[in-house]
Amino acid sequence: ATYDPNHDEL
Amino acid sequence: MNVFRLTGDIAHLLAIILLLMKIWKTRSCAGVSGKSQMMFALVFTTRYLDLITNFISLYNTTMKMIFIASSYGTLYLMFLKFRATYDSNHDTFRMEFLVVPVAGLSFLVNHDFSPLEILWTFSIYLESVAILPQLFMISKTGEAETITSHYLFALGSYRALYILNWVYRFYFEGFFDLIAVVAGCVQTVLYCDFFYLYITKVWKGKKLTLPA
Repeated sequence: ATYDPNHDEL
Repeated sequence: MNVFRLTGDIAHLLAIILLLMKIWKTRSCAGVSGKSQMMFALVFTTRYLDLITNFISLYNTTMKMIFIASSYGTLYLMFLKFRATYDSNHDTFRMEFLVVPVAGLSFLVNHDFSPLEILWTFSIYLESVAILPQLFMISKTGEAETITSHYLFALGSYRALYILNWVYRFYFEGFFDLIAVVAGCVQTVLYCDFFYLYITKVWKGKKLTLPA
């Protein structure tokens, strides 16, 4: 994946 | 979640707690940049709007709420409770020089042209440079209190640990977020000069002062 639409990282 | 990510988050939390403790215990925010703190509050506010729209995990929600609340708590202490101790004469960095270009860039370079995603991107770019007023303030006064330097070290370590987390995630999960990685590297590089001074001075029991 090129990015996580959920943005789990803080 | 991996060990680098977790220790990064803990370093971030520790930094925020250190700063709040410094201000609370000394009843003073001398040497702390209100502009950096205002931008951190803006960073957390624009990044964590997904608290309302999306549930990820209890850990995620708790940490986000702590970060938002503590950033506004810091602003309250600096600009209301201990306002008289705020060193505004030395906090002269122009915020618009960071916020305006960062806002423009977040419209141009993002993963998805949607309001929440643009705000997330804005927060990532702004976070990478939000410490500049603080570093500028230290360069103007030529020194930092030891507790303030511990705060900065913890805050800088957080993004450095996140870089290790991204390396780990790239190799073991095939995950790579270019925007986060580039901004995170920029953010970490900004601390390098400070890290050097911190290790060569504060770790040897001296106060952080800049070479004349």
